[in-house]
Amino acid sequence: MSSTAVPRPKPWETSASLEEPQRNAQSLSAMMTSNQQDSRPTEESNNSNSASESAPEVLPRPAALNSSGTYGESNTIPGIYGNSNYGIPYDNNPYSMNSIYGNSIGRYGYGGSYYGNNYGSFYGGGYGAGAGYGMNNGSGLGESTKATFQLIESLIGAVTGFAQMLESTYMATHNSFFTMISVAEQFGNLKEMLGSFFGIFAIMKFLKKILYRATKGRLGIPPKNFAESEGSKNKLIEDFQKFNDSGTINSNEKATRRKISWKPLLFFLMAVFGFPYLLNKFITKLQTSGTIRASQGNGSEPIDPSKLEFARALYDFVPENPEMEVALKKGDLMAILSKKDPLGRDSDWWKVRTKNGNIGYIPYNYIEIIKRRKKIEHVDDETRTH
Amino acid sequence: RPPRPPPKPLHLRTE
Repeated sequence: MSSTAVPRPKPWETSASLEEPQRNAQSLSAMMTSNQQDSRPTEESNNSNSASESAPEVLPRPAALNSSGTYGESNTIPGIYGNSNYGIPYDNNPYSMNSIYGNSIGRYGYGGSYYGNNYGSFYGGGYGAGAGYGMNNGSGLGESTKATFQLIESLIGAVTGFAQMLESTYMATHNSFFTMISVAEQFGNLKEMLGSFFGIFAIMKFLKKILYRATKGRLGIPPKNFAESEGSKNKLIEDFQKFNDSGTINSNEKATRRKISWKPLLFFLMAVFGFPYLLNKFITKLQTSGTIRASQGNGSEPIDPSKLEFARALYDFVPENPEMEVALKKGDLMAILSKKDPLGRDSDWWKVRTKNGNIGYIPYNYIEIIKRRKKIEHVDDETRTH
Repeated sequence: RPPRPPPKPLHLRTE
C-alpha cells in the first residue's frame, strides 16, 4: 500500500480529531526504552518532512477514518503502524502494544472457554450418570440384549469346545497310530532278536555235537539221531545250510506267518475307527446327561409328550398367589407338568399347563387325572357336545 | 361345594 519513498502521514499529524489514537500512541512512546526514545526524534523529523511533501495525496483519508472511526477503533492504530515503514522502533513498539492487548484478550477468552468447559463437562457427566442409572434399573432393553449377548457367548463357547474336541480326537488318533507303529516295530525287533538267539542256539548245538564227536563222548551232548548221523555227517551240515538259506522248512513257516499277518492289521484298523466311534458315543452320552441335569436344575423335568398326563378341573379355582398359581374353570383340561415342588419333593400342589398356555400350581384335589389317550378324545367329545 | 385346598407348600405362600 505504502512505499519507502512516500510514507503515510501519522494520524495525529493529518487529523486532530482522532484524539484517542493519539493518546494511545503517546502511551506507546512512554513504554519505550530510553534507547528507542533517543532514536525516535530523528525519525519523526524525517517523517514529518516527508509527510508534509506527500500531504495533498493522502488528505482525503482522515475524513473517511473520522466518519467510520468509532470510539473503540483504537486498535486499528497498531495495524497502520505495522504496515508502514517508520523504522524498527516504531515497527516493534506498536506490535508489542498489540501483543499486550492480544494477550489480555486471549486471557479473557481462555477464561471463558475454561468456564464453559467446566460447566459443560459437569452437566455432561451428570447426564451420563443419569442415563447409566436408568439403563441398569430398566429390565427391558438392557436385560434382553444382555441375554442375547450371553447366548452368543455360550454359542461361541460351544463351537470352540467342539473344535477343541475334534482337535483332541485327531491328536489322540494320531498318537494311537504312532503307538501302533512303534508296537509293530518293537515286535519286529523282538522277532529279530529271537531269530538271532535261536540261530546262535542252533550253532551252539551244532558245535556241541561236533565237540562230542571229537572227544568221543566225553564232552558235549549226544545228537538225537546218533545212529544215523554217525554214518552221514554231511546230512547235519546240509540241514544247517538249509536252515541258513531259508529252504523248505522256512518257506513253510513263512506261508503260515503270511496267513495270520492280517490279524494285527485288522486289529489296528478296528482301533483306528472304533476308538473315535466309542469316544463319540461317550461324548453324546455325557451331553444328554448334562442336558437332563441342566433342565432339572431349572426345576422342570424334561417333558416327554408320550408320558404326559392330562387332567380335568372338577371345580373353579381362584389363585391366591397369581404369580405362582393358575386359575381354573370347571371342566378345563390341562397337562400335568410336575407333581413335585420346585425342590423335587412330592407335593399336594401340582404344576400344570392350562389350555391357554398358562403354567402354574394348583391343588391336586381340584382336578381329576384322565387315564388314557382314548379317554381324552372321549372327554373332548363330551365337552364339545355340552 | 369345592373342597378346601390342601395346605400350601412353602414356595406358594405369599407371606
